[in-house]
Amino acid sequence: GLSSKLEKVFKNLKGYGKLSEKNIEDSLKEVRLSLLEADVNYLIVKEFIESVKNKAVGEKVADSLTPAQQIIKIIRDELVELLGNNEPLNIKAKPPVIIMLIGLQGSGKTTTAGKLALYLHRMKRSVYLVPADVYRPAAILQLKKIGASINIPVYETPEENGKILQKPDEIVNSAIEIAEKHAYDTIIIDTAGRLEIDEPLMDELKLLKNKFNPNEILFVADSMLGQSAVTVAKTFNEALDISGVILTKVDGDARGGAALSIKKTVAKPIKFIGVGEKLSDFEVFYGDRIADRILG
Amino acid sequence: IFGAGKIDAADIEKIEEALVLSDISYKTAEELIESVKKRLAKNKDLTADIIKQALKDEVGDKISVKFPEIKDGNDKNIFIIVGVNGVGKTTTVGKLGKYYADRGKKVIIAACDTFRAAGKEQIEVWGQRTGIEVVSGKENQDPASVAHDAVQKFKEKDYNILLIDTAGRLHNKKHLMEELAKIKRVISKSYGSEPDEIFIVIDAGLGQNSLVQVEQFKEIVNITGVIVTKLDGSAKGGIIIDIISRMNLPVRFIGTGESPEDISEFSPEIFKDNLL
Ligand SMILES: Nc1nc2c(ncn2[C@@H]2O[C@H](COP(=O)(O)OP(=O)(O)OP(=O)(O)O)[C@@H](O)[C@H]2O)c(=O)[nH]1
Ligand SMILES: Nc1nc2c(ncn2[C@@H]2O[C@H](COP(=O)(O)OP(=O)(O)OP(=O)(O)O)[C@@H](O)[C@H]2O)c(=O)[nH]1
Ligand SMILES: [Mg+2]
Ligand SMILES: [Mg+2]
Repeated sequence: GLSSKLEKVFKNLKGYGKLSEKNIEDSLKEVRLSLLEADVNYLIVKEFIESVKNKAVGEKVADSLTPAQQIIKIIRDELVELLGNNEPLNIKAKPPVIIMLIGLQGSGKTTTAGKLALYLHRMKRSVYLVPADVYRPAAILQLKKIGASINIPVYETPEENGKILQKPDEIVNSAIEIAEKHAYDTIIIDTAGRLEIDEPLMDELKLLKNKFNPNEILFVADSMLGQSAVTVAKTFNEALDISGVILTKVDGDARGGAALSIKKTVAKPIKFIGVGEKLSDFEVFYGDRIADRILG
Repeated sequence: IFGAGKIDAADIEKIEEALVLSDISYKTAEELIESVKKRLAKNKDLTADIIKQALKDEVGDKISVKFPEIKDGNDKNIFIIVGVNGVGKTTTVGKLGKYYADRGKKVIIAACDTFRAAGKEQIEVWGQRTGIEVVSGKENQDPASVAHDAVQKFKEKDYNILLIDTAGRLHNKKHLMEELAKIKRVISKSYGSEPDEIFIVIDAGLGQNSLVQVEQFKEIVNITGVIVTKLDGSAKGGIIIDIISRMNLPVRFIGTGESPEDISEFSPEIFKDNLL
């Protein structure tokens, strides 16, 4: 991994003392390569390396560490600081609290809606799932089956002969009325996957935000995303001012550099990670675990 | 971007940035840059256009590998569609059904994702909308047994193409990869020979892990081709260069949207022109 590569860079270093600019330059080449392989965005890697270089030059190597270990510590500390830790969900508002899940196609929103519902249910909240994806075949059925598997009520979107009879804003409107009537305190809205460059669909999300003022707008992102994670996250955030991020499929073996790219771009907390297909495969986000993965 | 005359370090960095940002692996980006430098070593006046064309030519060299024709021309052909979660397998199976039906083939689809919520209903709706027959089992039925039933029906009737949709699975989940190997064995046994094509679906928006996916799936079920989806998004699909040149696999189709007609045969020409 990176540690052994850096140990090689420093193996000809005579004694310890301070980290020279030359030692640092050589080691940062390896770090840069490692971060690019981990899918951290090219431009974000550039900024990161600059900031690590500034922190490292002239630093005295701690007695208990080798120069390589010292560099790794600086990098790791920087990564952990950038990734931050989770922040609590904004669920202190007057009920029903509204949480809306958004993101690209296939990122895991519908599954995550179920996971979040189970998580909040275990916190003794009364959750109502709302299927607002009117495009994907069997999307509503998917959320219905998920709700049934964990005994969470799901809004009955009216359908007739395979045709959905409400638009997303009408669905949410009706669902909120029912939630208020039944005293459900938390509504989770599952929306259709969409490209951030699809203007009509982005307008649909803006409409939902303006009409219903969700307490949380969570961007659900596949942790395996590549270089375009920056532009995707930036666009969703600029359109909707997201309140947080959920990274999915972290149980895979991708290094997950997209986490850093997204966090640095939107400066919003990563709140949870999805770690499997079961609805219980859901954890609160801790930056240090992901930092170690990204470093490889 | 590029100053007149030689390519300097700043230009190299700009080229490297453009290549890496398109999800080309760092290693391949460096190879492309070295080849372009060699190619343009004798050029006296370098302009941005000359460099760009040299890059396109080098990319073209890497992706214009000659592969055998896709195996869809026999009287009977079986395709299995595999890949990690959410990349677009089910949607692609739906699109391929229409693609081949439009070309006069009699198509049947096997709904072998018996695991995920509404996995089989999703492809059933596609079948209804495109007029393609779908064989599906019961909820949580062993996917291999659904596959077996589908192959039996495929052999008995005059279908030309059997498309098998499978559940998404991460390649690092050993038991799920074993399940896939079993599905393939059962199909081969019922069919009397190996499936004609096993396509892995790759999401153009994902990064370098796609190469690991291709590698790992290939090890377990002998991938014969690749389908890259979501190229209508902002990702450039540079990973295609790595898949073709490093994995030595053909990209057969690309997905460019969520409607039945949003599938087309991969064209190296169109791809390299859109890349830079
Ligand atoms: N291994 C793993 N799979 C996941 C995780 N989260 C979701 N999935 C799977 O990813 C696939 C896509 O999940 P969906 O919930 O349908 O994704 P989506 O964002 O709602 O998709 P669209 O509505 O089409 O945009 C499914 O196979 C899920 O089971 C995760 O954390 N780990
Ligand atoms: N924009 C766009 N979306 C696509 C494309 N292909 C598939 N999708 C969308 O991606 C999402 C996931 O597609 P699925 O077909 O369910 O993916 P899958 O691989 O079968 O997912 P699992 O079975 O859960 O692993 C859906 O919302 C599709 O409409 C494409 O080429 N472009
Ligand atoms: Mg969904
Ligand atoms: Mg599927």
